[in-house]
Amino acid sequence: KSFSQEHDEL
Amino acid sequence: MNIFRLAGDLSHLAAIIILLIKIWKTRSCAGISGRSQVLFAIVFITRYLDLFTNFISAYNTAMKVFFLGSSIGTVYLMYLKFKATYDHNHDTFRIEFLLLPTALLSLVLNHEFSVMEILWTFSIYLESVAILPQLFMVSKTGEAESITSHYLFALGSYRGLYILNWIYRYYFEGFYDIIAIVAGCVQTILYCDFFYLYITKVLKGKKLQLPA
Repeated sequence: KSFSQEHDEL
Repeated sequence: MNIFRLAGDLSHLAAIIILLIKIWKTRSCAGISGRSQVLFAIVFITRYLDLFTNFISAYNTAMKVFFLGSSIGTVYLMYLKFKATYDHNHDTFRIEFLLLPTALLSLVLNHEFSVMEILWTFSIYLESVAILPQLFMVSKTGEAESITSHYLFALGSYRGLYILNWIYRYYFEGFYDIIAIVAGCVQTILYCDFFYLYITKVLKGKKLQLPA
């Protein structure tokens, strides 16, 4: 998983 | 996206708008901790660097841009435009006591030892304690204007709603992020004392005053 998939929250 | 996450984001958005309206309408940032606002600006800058590397959704991008712009704008209003109204005598919390431990912790406890991941982790840890200078200021002066307490209530509710979102995501998506969850719980716990005063005083039309 990429960074943005892991951290999709604000 | 679930209802708790959306409610959390909207609560966060409301908090920021309430603060900006307060400062703009009263032409004053009295009672607001500039140190907390600087910490929030650092939180957003270090967390949203992925704006330049990844695209998640228009919603996600718009919110990130708004949070970045408004936090930097708030710092500008406090330290430049309405500098004369900034209550710096009561804003004395030493932010290095928050910045250094959270920076160290993010280097030790992270998902992956990379620049982006460490900065993201640092922003999560720092956000959890960034409100302390503001709470310290309220406890030092012993009171807060109603508008300031509405701001704090909306800001505190946001992470509380995210906890419900994480419970939902754990059950229905099998997703969890232990760093965000632990930091988010710490963040919400820090507001508990304030929530109690807000519900027992401010909602009954009284000013938020700490017992002597």
